[in-house]
Amino acid sequence: RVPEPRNTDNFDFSSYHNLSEIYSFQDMLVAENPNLVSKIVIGQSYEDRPLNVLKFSTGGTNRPAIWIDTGIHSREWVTQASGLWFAQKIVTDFGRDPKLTAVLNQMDIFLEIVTNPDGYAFTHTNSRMWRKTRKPNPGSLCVGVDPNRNWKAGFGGPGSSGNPCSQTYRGPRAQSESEVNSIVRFVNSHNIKAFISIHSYSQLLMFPYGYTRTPIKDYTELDNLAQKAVTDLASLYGTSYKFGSIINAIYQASGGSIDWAYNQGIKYSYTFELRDTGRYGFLLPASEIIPTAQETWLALMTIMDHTLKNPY
Amino acid sequence: KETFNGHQVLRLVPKSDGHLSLIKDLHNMIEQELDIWREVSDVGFPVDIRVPVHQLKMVKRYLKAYDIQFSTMIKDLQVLLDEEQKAMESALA
Repeated sequence: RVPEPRNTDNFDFSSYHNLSEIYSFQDMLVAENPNLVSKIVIGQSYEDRPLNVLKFSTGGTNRPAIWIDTGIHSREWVTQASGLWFAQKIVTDFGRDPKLTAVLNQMDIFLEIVTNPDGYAFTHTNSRMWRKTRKPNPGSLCVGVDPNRNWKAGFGGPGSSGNPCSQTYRGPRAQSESEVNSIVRFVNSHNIKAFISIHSYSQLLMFPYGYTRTPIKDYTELDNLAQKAVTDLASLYGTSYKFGSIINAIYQASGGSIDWAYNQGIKYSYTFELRDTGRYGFLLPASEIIPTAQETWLALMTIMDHTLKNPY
Repeated sequence: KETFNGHQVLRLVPKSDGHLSLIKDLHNMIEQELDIWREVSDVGFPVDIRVPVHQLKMVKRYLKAYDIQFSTMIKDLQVLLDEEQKAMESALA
């Protein structure tokens, strides 16, 4: 049996980790940085795993906040791996990087690294290609709901499926999945000003809407900010991203998280699709985790900095 | 543990609206067998599909019959998965 790292300095960010290693990392990070990081359990998954959110805060109550989630689709391993790197980056850069420090001096950051823990555990034990949750569907042999079609934003519309065997099965009703509903309750009870949901792959940065062609009222601002974010992202390794509304950038998708967030009044709602563009797909080699996280961080900082400087 | 020996990931490039419909038709025909990695969006935008080994011949024949351009993005998925597993184990060690 290989001993687990006893502190986050020994944690290997350049390899993929199973769920228990991720949970241990979160606990270590909290223990090492009690004045900055805390862990909030916002709910339980269908299989009773905790839905952990790391809160990065320098104090205050009900501060404006930034929400970041990674890994709502369990097989997109580079997203959970990037989430771990972001968490460490926040604690190491706070007090050193002026932009991040300014954000944390006025705002909180909430980071949910494993948004779909049942699915993630299943990818390690049974099927690496599993995408959905693990809740059984009554009357069907097929298991799970696509947690990014389960939000109350055009729920049930085109770009989602009513077939429990489909990879994009929307579930029986909006927010039926505890993994989704826990975020809904949490976000609605906090002062969230930016909502960023991270997926892989295909190198895109998108904003609402996915369920309708109607442009959002903040289209120009979000489009300009997306352009700046992808430019900053590309400045590190030249990775090329496309950007735009979900429906224009990829396809119609109903019941998605950022459409819901935007309709709740969270203006800066974005979703990423991280590397790659068609060599490895969901099987991005571990050697690309850190470069992916590093470049994504630049774009995240651009969005967070803009959110700080443009209160609403 | 589910294995994916011989599964290929094909990259399709639709060149017309007709191709888009044909790819959707293919997916509808064998929805539970095909795993769409990158969904159908627009003409010129790639679509990535994981095809199980027992459906490969049929799918490739279908694509050729309708002149839908495709390439093999991943030749054998299990090979990549084995490499990934080995990398994780050696990182732990």
